[in-house]
Amino acid sequence: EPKITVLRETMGVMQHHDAITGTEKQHVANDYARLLNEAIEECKEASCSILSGLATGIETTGCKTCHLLNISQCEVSEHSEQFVLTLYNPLSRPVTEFVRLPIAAETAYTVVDPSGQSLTVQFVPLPNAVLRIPGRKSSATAELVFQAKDLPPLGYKSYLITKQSSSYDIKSLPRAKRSAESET
Amino acid sequence: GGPVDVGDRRLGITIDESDPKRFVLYVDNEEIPLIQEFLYYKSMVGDNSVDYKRASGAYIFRPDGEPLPLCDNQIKPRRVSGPVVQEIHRECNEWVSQVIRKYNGDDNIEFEWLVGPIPNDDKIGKEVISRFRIPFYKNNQTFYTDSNGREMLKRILNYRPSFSLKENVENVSGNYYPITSRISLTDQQTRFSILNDRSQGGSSLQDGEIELMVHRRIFYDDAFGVNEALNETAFGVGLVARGSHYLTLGSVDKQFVVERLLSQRKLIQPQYFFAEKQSVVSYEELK
Repeated sequence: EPKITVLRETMGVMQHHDAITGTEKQHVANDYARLLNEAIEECKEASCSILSGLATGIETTGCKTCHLLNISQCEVSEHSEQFVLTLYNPLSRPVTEFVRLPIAAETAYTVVDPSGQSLTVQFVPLPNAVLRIPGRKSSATAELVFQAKDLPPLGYKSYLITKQSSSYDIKSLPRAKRSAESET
Repeated sequence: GGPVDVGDRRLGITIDESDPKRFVLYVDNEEIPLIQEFLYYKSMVGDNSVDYKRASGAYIFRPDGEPLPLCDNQIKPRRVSGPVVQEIHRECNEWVSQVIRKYNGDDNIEFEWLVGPIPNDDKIGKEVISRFRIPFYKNNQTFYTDSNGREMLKRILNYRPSFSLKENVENVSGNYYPITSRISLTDQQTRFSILNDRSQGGSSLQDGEIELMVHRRIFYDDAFGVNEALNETAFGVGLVARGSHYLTLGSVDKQFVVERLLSQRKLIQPQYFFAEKQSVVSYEELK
């Protein structure tokens, strides 16, 4: 509870119209960013320990988040041989999410969903303008894209994502094995 | 018939190579001309001593003249196509670019914009908008904006429901409204909407037109108390902003559902949790 309340209180502060529109003084804007970042980190610990009790493959210690996906940067997806991505759906109805994960180009990955199906994936080059974003520290020049279907309401699904050996390269990879339903 | 760059003839879009702000939208096999472009308003400069000398700033949007086009279109658009998503990568100039994409099976076209660092060498404030236009679309100077993601409020150009508006000297900002998640036009048969992923200022200043302000960099304070120009920087240069607009267009009866479900999906997105595996395991072992 105390780990979640920090974010509740911070969101209380963020109701101010300046926080929403960014029209406050610069040092106040920086402080809002600091408050939010610390509160989200606290909340993440709570989420991870709850999820690790529920989902396969999520150890509390190894549980990470990528807050810089908005500038196509993510330590885990760029450097791991294999990782589990768990998506938690906060809505009260099933939702389909198109996942985009930054990866080092010329690397192929496979994605397996909870039923063991290998999903159709696509590798999309990042626009040059994204590579030029000041402050972006990332080796990724492409994104791994796949469709996460029917995330359960107020629930989660985990996907096993594995880098293919270096002998593969994206071009030679056969059109990813299509999961049964996508053929139908 | 004929190739569609992104999507298909049920819902898709093709860019005009010769004039990259022009597109053809395909909706239920109909072809609809669309213009999407980035422009910027120059910020009014003033000493705020009297009203007509007020500067544009954090609490005021006060453009100085008509919006100016931003794209020099030196770089040709690049197309990306595959089994999950099709994209058009478009570079407008050094600091404005965009990806137009449609995911297979999705009911909207995403315009992911990337703006900044806005240059400051000429010390002229720039307030950047993304403007969509469907020529010959008749919406009678009427548009709808959401109120905090809930009901849609009716807006009429240069009109106020509670008092008669004298000639609107600020005829641009006087028609700007807070767009928290959606702005819509309708010609009674179809509904044309742009959904945004964060609150922005926006309006419809001509029939068939929707504009949303995506980024601002201003060099003068507007004397409304913050006592600082709206000039955010990061890593020593102007802030870079990245976000998405989602275009939906279709018959009036169908579109409310499309928009409502899409805005929920985009404003309350799934949370991502990663767990690295120290050694590569098979699916069976993990299961």
